[in-house]
Amino acid sequence: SHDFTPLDSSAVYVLSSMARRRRASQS
Amino acid sequence: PPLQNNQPVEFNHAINYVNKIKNRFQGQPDIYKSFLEILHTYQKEQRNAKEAGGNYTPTLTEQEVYTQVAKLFKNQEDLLSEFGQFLPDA
Repeated sequence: SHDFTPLDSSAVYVLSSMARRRRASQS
Repeated sequence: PPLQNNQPVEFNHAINYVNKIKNRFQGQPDIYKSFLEILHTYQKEQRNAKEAGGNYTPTLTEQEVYTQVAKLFKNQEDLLSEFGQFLPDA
């Protein structure tokens, strides 16, 4: 997206990996 | 890491959420920075645990992550409840 800093990108990465772990633990 | 088939939904959700937080706390960069630090600490702990192959218990549990974020996001119920959608076992 627009004006994302490397820090923002890493937050996105952590959040989406959290969500994946969540889905994995639910299935 | 390469994108997998089922990843984009979660990835887009994460992007939207980070944007929302950035906008909400535009005038309070310290809050946004603290949020990032909590996330990174959590990620680091998860990585340590994974590398230790079950011989290491993360010091920052999901419950503690949620509690810390709740303190940061006080009076921002919508952000907090959306955060709960990312967190495993929240």
